[in-house]
Amino acid sequence: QSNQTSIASYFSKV
Amino acid sequence: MFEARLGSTLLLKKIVDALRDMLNQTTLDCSDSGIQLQSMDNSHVSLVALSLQVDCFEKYRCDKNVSLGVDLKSLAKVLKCASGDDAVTISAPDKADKLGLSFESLNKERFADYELRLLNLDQEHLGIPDTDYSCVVHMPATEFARICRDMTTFSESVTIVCSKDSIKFTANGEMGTANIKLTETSKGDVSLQVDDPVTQSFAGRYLNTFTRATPLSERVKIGMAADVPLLVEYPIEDFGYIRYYLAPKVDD
Repeated sequence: QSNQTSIASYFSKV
Repeated sequence: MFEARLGSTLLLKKIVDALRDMLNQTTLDCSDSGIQLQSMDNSHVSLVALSLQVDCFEKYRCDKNVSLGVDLKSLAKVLKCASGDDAVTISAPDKADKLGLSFESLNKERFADYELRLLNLDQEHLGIPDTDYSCVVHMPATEFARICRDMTTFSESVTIVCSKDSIKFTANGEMGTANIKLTETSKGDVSLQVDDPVTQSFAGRYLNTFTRATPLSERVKIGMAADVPLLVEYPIEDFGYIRYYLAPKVDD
C-alpha cells in the first residue's frame, strides 16, 4: 500500500 | 505597462494546452526578465513552473512587475479565435482588470483584438530549490508520452526504476503487469546519467497530464533523486521551459 504525498511538503513557502 | 509580442500564436496555444488539464486558473508573473508561472494542481500533488525569457518575444516591455490572473479555459477560447501562424501581442496597463490579446495575420491584413477579464487570484508561491538529481534521463518527448499512456492502461500507480544502464517503468494492476525498459541508444536520443540508482512510484494520471506538453518540445528531461519530487522538464525553444514536479508515493 502506498500513499500520495503533497508537493507542498517538499518545497518551502516563499 | 506590460506588452509582449510572440511571433507565433501556436506557441501560446501549446503552452495553454500543456497547462489546462492540470489547472483551471493561474497567475502570470510578468517582470523585466520575462513571464513566469507557478501553480499547484487542485489536489496539491504536483506543481508546474513555466518560464519564458524575454528572448522568447519579438517585443517585450514590462515597466513594472505585474501579476495577471487568468482563467485558462477562457484564454484557450480566445486563442481558438486565432490562427496558429498569427503573431500575438498580450498587453495589460498597470493595475489592469483586463488582459488584451491582439492577433495579426501573417500577411498583416487581418487584425483582431480581444479582452479577457483578469481574475484576482490569491496564489501561494513555493521556493523550488536547485536539486542535484542523482538520475537524469533524456528521451524523445513522444516516447515518454507513449510510455505513460501505456502504463496507465495497467495501473494507477507507475514505478520508475532508474539504474546505471536503464530506466524501467512498471505498472502492476488487476489485468496484469507492464514493463518497459529503455537503455541508452547509439543514436543518443535516450541518455542516462546516473550517480545513484533510484526507485520511486508515482500516480500515473499526473504523468499523463504532464505529457500534454509533448508538442512543445522534441525532448524531455526526467530528474529523480531519493526523497525529492520527480522533475519532468520540457524545454521551450531556447528561451524557456515548462517543468512539472510530482510528489512520489510513499509506503505506509
